[in-house]
Amino acid sequence: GGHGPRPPYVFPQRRLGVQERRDLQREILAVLGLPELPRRRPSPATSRQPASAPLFMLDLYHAVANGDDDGGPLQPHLGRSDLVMSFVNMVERDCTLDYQEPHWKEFHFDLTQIPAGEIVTAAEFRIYKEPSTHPLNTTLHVSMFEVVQEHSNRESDLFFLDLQTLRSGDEKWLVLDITAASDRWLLNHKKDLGLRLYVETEDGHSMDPGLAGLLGQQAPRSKQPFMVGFFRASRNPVRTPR
Amino acid sequence: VVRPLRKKRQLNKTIQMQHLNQHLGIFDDGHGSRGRDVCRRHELYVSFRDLGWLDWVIAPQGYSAYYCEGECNYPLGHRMNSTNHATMQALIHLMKPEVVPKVCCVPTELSAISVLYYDRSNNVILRKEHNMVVQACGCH
Repeated sequence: GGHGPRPPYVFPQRRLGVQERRDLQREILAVLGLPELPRRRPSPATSRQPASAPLFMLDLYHAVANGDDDGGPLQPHLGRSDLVMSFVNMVERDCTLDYQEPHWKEFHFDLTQIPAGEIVTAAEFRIYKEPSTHPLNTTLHVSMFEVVQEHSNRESDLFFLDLQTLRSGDEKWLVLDITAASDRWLLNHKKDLGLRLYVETEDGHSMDPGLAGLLGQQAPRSKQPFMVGFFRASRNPVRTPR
Repeated sequence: VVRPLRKKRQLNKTIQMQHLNQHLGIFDDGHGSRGRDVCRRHELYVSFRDLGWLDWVIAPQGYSAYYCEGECNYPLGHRMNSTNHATMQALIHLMKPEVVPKVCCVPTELSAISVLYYDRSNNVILRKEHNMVVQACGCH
């Protein structure tokens, strides 16, 4: 340039073409670090009932939004996190046959969708407990382990994660700290062998988690177990030039 | 989407922005009469609904992003956080206005929003998106 007077600056008025608009939208999504273009989600009849993970995440969102507005306190993990992801339980295995002790329940999650470069700040496993009358009014110990290695001829190697003590009549969401396991899973996705949950009575007897009132995949959608990961971004998303 | 505001609200907003801009030294006394050209923040509502993103964005349905428009007139107020580059560009513009444009009016302070959305596996994600809302405009 440099020849002749410069025209007065105006915003570009040209309408974008379909392809240009699509490219631009894709670029904006990339800047936001969001996955590709919107895709219409299937809505089967079962999904009409709200699921536990989205409900919990919506509560978190409101906590964040209100915290932003009021400057009020946030949930402890939230303050240190840029990203919170919920994971639906993919596979559930039970070992609750009467003749086989101890009883346990195993849960698996698909963590492959976690964006690269995220650092785990905390992770929780959430399972709903209904009041149980079997045994009546007893103290129960619920422990969570990570399955570290499986063996064909003997019991799997386990790593202790968390222990919660509650009454058999309690009804609430039970929150177990699984940060250590998710940290390892993030480093090596192939090493995700699941989480194993045990219930013991005060006198040390193993108990079927289902009988203790802990709900699994067969529960109503709003009470199904899920996992929540809190992450901190280690870098900004890279923007690919068009 | 630029939504027309009700007159009273718009007036209040303008007054609030004038206070903010004055604090930042954007309004210069020498150019106070050229209100239209002064670098200031304007209303811009980004609607995820209008973008057709509500298929996967759960919340919010939209947010006030704002944008900056106007010219950065020199000399700047002494509180203006101008870069050396901006100062030099302003100087060259005075000498050769047809070659080099005036320094741009840009966001100088931005804040984050939180977005709740589904990923490809129908997991739900809550992400803090930084630098999404213009808090103040100025020249850098």
